[in-house]
Amino acid sequence: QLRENLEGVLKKLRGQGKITEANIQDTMREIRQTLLEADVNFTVARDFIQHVTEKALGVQVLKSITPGQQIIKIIHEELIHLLGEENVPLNLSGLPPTVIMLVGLQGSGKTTFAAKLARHLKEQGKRPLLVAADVYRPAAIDQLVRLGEHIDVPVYEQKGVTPAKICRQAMEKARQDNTNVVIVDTAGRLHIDEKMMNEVKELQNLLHPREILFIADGMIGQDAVTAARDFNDQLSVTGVVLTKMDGDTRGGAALSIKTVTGKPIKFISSGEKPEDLEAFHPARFADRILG
Amino acid sequence: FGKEIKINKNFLEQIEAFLYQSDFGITVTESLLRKIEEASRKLPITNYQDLSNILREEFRERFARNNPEIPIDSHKPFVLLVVGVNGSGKTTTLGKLAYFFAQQGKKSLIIAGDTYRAAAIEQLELWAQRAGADFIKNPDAKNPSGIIYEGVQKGLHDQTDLLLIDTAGRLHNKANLMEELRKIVRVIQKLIPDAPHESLLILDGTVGQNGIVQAREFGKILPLTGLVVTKLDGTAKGGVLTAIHEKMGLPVKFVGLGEKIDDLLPFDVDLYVDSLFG
Ligand SMILES: Nc1nc2c(ncn2[C@@H]2O[C@H](COP(=O)(O)OP(=O)(O)OP(=O)(O)O)[C@@H](O)[C@H]2O)c(=O)[nH]1
Ligand SMILES: Nc1nc2c(ncn2[C@@H]2O[C@H](COP(=O)(O)OP(=O)(O)OP(=O)(O)O)[C@@H](O)[C@H]2O)c(=O)[nH]1
Ligand SMILES: [Mg+2]
Ligand SMILES: [Mg+2]
Repeated sequence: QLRENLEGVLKKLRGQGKITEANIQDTMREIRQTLLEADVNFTVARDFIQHVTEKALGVQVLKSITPGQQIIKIIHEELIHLLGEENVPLNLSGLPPTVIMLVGLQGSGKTTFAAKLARHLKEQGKRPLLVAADVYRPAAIDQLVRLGEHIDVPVYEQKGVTPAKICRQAMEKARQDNTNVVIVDTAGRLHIDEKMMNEVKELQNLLHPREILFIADGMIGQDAVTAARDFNDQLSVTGVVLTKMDGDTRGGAALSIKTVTGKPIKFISSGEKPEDLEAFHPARFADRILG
Repeated sequence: FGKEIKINKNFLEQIEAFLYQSDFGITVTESLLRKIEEASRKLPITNYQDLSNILREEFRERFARNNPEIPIDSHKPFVLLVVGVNGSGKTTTLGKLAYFFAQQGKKSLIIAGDTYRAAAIEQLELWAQRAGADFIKNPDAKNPSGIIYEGVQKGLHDQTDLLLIDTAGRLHNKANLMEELRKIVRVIQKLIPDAPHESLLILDGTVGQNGIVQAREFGKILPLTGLVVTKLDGTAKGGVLTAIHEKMGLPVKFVGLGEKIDDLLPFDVDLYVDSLFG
């Protein structure tokens, strides 16, 4: 879609020897529009445009391609660069049991992702344990227990106690059972909810997770930046997961979240089933954002 | 005088950023900026209070015909359906609605129309208990048609005030799931031809421009009668509700302001404008 919009604008650039500020303006306006429609954060989009403009200016137009193609190439490369260049895998180093803790806003897909991750690790020969640490949402524990049954992965659960106690006892069980990866599902929470953020900070201190993954709904808009920044400031977030990417959202939140936290996007969730999990590939995602 | 203009330009840029970051999107932001610029020529805008006053006037105009009321006395039983994408807050909102109407002396039967997601029925059942509503479910159901039919039948028989129907989350680009939603509506209409009397799209308040696509696509499947925007107790402003209201004339009925049973507020445009600056 961006390419179609650019075609007309970039036709004007043909026959011009150099990319100048004047002839690049329309192009950059078009790009900014595309990024905003794709839910890239306003400030992130503005900085991106500025950066790409600087890169493109004064570039001697090669004989082999049109100036327009050259600009698209710069934009595409810059997007891939900002998204992280290449896939960063899960960090499972250190003495087992390795802990992976999942955090994020309400309804972003954490519980579902916990099961996906457990299944993925089981396929890789690991012995995972799921921990149901959401004591607030009605039937949240039942949900994870049910999902665990479907994929034949044990779930540590206990009703009527605090998340800290659940996690402590889960780690004991993990050590007893020779579990090598513990996946902790936590309640959805607002980054501005002090009490809930303190709870998850306490869990971090208790568990020393190798990975804290921020699970974000792929359809999230401008708030992606505020939420991600806050979670990242308050916790040692090590990675990001974008969910519901089987929808038709362009997922500009990916660029916003990566830019503002600097943390790698590790996985994409693309469906409701446990097998709907993919590694994040910056190049593929750049195409999606540009439409 | 030149300096005055410069200050104004910088302030306009700040306003532009503020509007975009509230998820108003390109079309609404540009039209709001034009209105603000016009207003500032008559009376200079120097601070956010001035801006707030202008926006309040503008939004009052845009939402002048917004009616957040749900006419629950117009039919008995009154059939209300909630639809929307995964995780938007449908089940929680349905529980809140049952409680909201219970405060008005209305008795509800909640129908467990999400037959797919793990523990969806258990989650809704807990909400029904909290709201003091009756509840009907079929834990062995492989699809929603049967239990929804059964529930509506029971509601007719018992002459319940309200039938509140929960549905599974579904992405609007999944043709089979949208077809299932059409089927749900047909099943209801077999028993009550002019139902559902209220079809609410439940929109996650953090959603970006995809919210407009959601409204449009769900609107193609069934005649939506209202919008509920959830999770506005966070930092998201839910700006897409403006574009949806303008493009589709869809009334904004409620906002969700938390996870407790009474965290549901009928939409009030003044409160909404205030919340933009909150
Ligand atoms: N289509 C689709 N649906 C998803 C995906 N991931 C999760 N879901 C659905 O999104 C909804 C919310 O998922 P949950 O796992 O309950 O989300 P959560 O973050 O645990 O929610 P809270 O615990 O309430 O904060 C469910 O209907 C899931 O089936 C995905 O990648 N694609
Ligand atoms: N902060 C806040 N959280 C909310 C609000 N409404 C719902 N939630 C939370 O959002 C999460 C998802 O809510 P659900 O009611 O399960 O959403 P759903 O649309 O039924 O989800 P699916 O059936 O899986 O598609 C839960 O953790 C709710 O507590 C709200 O207004 N504010
Ligand atoms: Mg959960
Ligand atoms: Mg639900």
